[in-house]
Amino acid sequence: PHFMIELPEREDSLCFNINDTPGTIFNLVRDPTSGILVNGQTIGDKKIPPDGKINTYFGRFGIVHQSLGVRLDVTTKDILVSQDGKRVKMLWSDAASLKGANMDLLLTKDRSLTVTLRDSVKFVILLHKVWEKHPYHQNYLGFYTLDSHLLSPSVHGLLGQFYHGIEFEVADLRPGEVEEKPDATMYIKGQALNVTRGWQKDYRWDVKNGENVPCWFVHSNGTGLIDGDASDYVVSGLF
Amino acid sequence: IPNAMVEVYSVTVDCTVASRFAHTVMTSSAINKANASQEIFFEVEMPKTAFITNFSMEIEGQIYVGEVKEKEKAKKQYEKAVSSGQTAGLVKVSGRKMEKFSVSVNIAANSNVTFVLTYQELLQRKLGQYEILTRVKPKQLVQNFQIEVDIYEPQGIAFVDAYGTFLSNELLPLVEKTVTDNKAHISFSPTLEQQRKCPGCDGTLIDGDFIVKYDVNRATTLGDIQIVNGYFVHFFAPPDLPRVPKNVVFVIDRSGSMGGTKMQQTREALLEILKDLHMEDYFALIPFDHEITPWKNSLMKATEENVAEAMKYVRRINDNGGTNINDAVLRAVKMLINDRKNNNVPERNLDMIILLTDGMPNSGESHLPRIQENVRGAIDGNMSLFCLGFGNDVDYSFLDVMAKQNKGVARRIYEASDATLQLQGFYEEVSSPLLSEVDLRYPDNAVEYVTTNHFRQLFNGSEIVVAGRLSDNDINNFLVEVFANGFEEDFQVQGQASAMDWDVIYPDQEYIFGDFTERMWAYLTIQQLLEKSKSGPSEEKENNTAKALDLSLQYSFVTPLTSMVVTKPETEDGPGSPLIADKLTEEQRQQAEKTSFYHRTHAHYPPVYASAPTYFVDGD
Repeated sequence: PHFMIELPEREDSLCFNINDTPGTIFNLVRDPTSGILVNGQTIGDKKIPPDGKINTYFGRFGIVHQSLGVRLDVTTKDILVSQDGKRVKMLWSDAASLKGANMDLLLTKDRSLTVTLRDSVKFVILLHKVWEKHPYHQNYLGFYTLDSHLLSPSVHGLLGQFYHGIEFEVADLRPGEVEEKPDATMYIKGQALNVTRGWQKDYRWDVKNGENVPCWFVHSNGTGLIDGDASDYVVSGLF
Repeated sequence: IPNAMVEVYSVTVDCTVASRFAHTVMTSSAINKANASQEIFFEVEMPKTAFITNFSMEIEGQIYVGEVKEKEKAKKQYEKAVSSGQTAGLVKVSGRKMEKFSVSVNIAANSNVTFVLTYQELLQRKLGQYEILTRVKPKQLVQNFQIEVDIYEPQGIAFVDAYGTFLSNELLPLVEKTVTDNKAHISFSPTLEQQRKCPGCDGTLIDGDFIVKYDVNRATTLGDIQIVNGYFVHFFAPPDLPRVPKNVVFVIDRSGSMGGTKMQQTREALLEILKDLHMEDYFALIPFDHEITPWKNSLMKATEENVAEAMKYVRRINDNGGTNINDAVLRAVKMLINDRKNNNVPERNLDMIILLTDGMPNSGESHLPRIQENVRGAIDGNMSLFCLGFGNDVDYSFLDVMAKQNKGVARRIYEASDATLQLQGFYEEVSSPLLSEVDLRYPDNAVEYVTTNHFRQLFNGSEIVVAGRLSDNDINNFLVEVFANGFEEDFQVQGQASAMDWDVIYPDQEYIFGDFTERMWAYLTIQQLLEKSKSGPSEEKENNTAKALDLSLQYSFVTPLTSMVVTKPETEDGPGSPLIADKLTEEQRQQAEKTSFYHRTHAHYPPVYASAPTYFVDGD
């Protein structure tokens, strides 16, 4: 999966990929103060494509808000919502709008699930529907944080660590391997990283084709940009 | 830039066309009325088919001139500039037809600056006319605003139209047009008051395109051959030729990515195109996704019944699945070959395949060079392949090379509300071949360095242009022959080319813009070398690139191989940093559009999210 940190004030974005074996569960957001936890489990292709490249995607998200007593289990097939002991199951083929005291849900048929948790976070999960008979690919999910400003300063995780901004400078622009993708040096967290100007897709507005977002790509699973390395974010269970 | 402390007091556009070769000079003068120095911007747009030839800035009597350099060398200066925190790069994409050139300089208090940009282009005849497009956006009322266009066409001018997208009923009469037999003059020069949007307000009405369209007389079948200053140019577009009927196979991408508007527009365009088929034409439809499902197994005559049936079929084409371009095109080739073998189609009909696709092949053969190789091998020079690349995600260079390898051309179709019209327009351009295998011959002992003189087709409303150098300055005439395949019979014509004396044709015109025939030859040669450098064996590619670079430098053209380096004046902070004007390639344009599309669409988001940062994770 590709991770994107958009920084509109700087009119710039940072991006990186994290790949691991299918089935790995990564922690994306953890805020001990508000009791928010977002974990995602990866899936692979149906079988290895002829080019031998193993692609991974997020196929399941587990979201918990302990203080509000909310738990969401979102897979490419269905959405399970538990709140205060009550359980509701929705299918992606449904269209639904639920407004509660602590949580609002808006399910757009076969497309997106928008979740607003009171006084904490708002996010969207996108369903990427792949042609059913595709020999290799299968449906997968995307996770977009829309509003995170109410989360505490201690929020962390692969995405969460960036919720309060990040300082960096880019210099020494030079030709890269590909003509349209120059390399540069990024000074970040006291280190100098080799980064490449590239594009990643934002699928919120066009779930089929996506829109290219120019970004500084950090190589090697985001090493140097993220705290620690990708394996530090692997967790044993979805909840 | 609207700024009360900067007064733009003069904006002039001066365009001179001599035998289709247009030379445009855009001049803008401004004064910094502030008490302190400030940045003044010069931003103009020019057609993407034009090459910049000159740029200068005059600041307080000192002139700073741009210098055309090899791109790689210029790049080194550019990198230095970037690493020292300066910005560079003056040319950017602007819409489908234009490129934007922008530069800014720091001007001292109460000082003047004059910017002058010059570019040249060979006007292309499309659908029976040439078009001179000038974009004007002065952003404020200008004391001296003037557009002047002079056209010199020795063949004689058939018609001239001039209009502007910004011209109201009040401004329209201000466009002055004088046309004599072989000369036309168009001018537009509104006063300060006439430019004003409303009485008493500062806004200007002048914002948009000023367009001049014209055509020349075509008296002879041989065309018009002009010899000037040791170079010749041959314009070939014979009048009154019957069109050649065609066998056309439409190969239509209906993969999942074509879903929605693109599929709808494709259906609409196909319905119109089918209506335009002539009774003598034969046609086939091969929609494809990961599966290839031809409408019929062979080409059908374009009878009223067959067209009606095809239209019914087209209305039912829906998007689904992957993209198998390789097998779809090969199927079309096979169909044309079989139908020829079985005498299902008339012998003299011209064979063509029109491929419409919006994306990368991801089913069947997906390695692009192998697809090109397969298609070239199958077609083997026996038919033309025209490629339409729909939208931003298509690999245009792949289609462009594949079309050129197979006697065709490629065209980008931009995703917009007028995509249906773009598709129809392209079809209109290529659907009426008048001649095929056009061979223009000149005596070897009289001319040299001749540009491409063999053309696969001549389409109705277009024109073939060949230029070359006379091997001896004393040659004043030589024999010209044209051979081609026409409808029912071969086309053959010959005649004598004679040197022209421009002083006699235009006695009052002392000087047009110098050696335009030679520059036209250089422009054409560079364009053709650049095309050739995209395909073929690598040694040939390198050779063609080197030749194109040499000519670009020799004639001071900013092409994709060269850059213009402009050195800014020194400032209090130190020496001026270089600025670079480049020529963009079609691929760079496409990439830029993708990026600007992203920013444009963001403008429509709800404000709370437009400025809020977004953190996300999704599939690659």
